[in-house]
Amino acid sequence: ANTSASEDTDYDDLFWRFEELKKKT
Amino acid sequence: QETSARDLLKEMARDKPRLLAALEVASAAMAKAEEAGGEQDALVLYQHSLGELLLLLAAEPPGRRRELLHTEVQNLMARAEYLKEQVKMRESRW
Repeated sequence: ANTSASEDTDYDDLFWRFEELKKKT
Repeated sequence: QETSARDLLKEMARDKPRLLAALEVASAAMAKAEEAGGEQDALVLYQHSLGELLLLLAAEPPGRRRELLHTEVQNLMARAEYLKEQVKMRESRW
């Protein structure tokens, strides 16, 4: 809510990468 | 420079035990990754700390601490991804 659109996009990207990271190697 | 930013973030996290704890787990992950055969344990620790830090980042109000936390999360993510690639490559060789 307190973030700009680019920060939101960046956060989404980080979250997506985190989900990928959690997948089994 | 990376270390001093991390130290500063820890300093600024003194009133946030949850953030401090997650940063400690991240430090443990980095130390574990340096150990021979510690990669899998390090990955688990990275996942644990990143899950927590992402939640905390989402809740953090704009300001210096948020910027530092954001940088730290990106940093840790890159380290964890690199480590996972290393593990994957080694497993595919067997």
